[in-house]
Amino acid sequence: EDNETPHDEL
Amino acid sequence: MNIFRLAGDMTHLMSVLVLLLKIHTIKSCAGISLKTQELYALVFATRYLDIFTDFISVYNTIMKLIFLGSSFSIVWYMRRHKLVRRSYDKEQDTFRHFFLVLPCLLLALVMNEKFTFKEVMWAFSLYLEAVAILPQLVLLQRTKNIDNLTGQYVFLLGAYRAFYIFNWIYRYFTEPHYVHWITWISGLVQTLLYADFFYYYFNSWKNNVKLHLPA
Repeated sequence: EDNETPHDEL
Repeated sequence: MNIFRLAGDMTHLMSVLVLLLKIHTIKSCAGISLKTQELYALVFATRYLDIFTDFISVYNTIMKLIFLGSSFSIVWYMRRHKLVRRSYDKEQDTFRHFFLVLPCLLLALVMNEKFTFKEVMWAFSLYLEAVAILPQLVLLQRTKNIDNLTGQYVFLLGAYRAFYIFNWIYRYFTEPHYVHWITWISGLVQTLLYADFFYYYFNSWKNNVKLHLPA
């Protein structure tokens, strides 16, 4: 699973 | 989600609704910079690339769709709608926004959290959003009488990022590994660009006079 934390802000 | 971020998102939403209200009801875009609107459409298009791949929350997805839909429809209105486009001030709205896009793209290629397409696009969208208001601020300086809706639109657009700054401070102190320098610096620069507008906007409100920016 890609270790990128998805950006949770708009 | 914290109260600052919610306030920021709602203020941002209101700015978009005020603009859509102005354009849709009175069929006028006088005083609005098409360049800024096109930059914002590009900001959302490059920032929300992950809308269908990374699901964060229903709220997040709905808001992304609203911002994408509204920014592109505003550009469409100003370019295509026969009534609205007539009120567009083409001669005054001359900021070469290409000179904003290129430096932001180059900077994003150098300064990003990870050298992947998505992350470079994400950094690009943050840098571009920071400067996207410039054509609009230049246009406001040129157009003498700024109508209330336009003034409110720019004010709300600046206020939303100011709320986000409080959100970043809050998250920094409450979430151990929450560090996003790129977001913080571009958000700060973006808010500072509105500083003089806020100053004149507040004064016009305090003295109850028409908003007028010095040439």
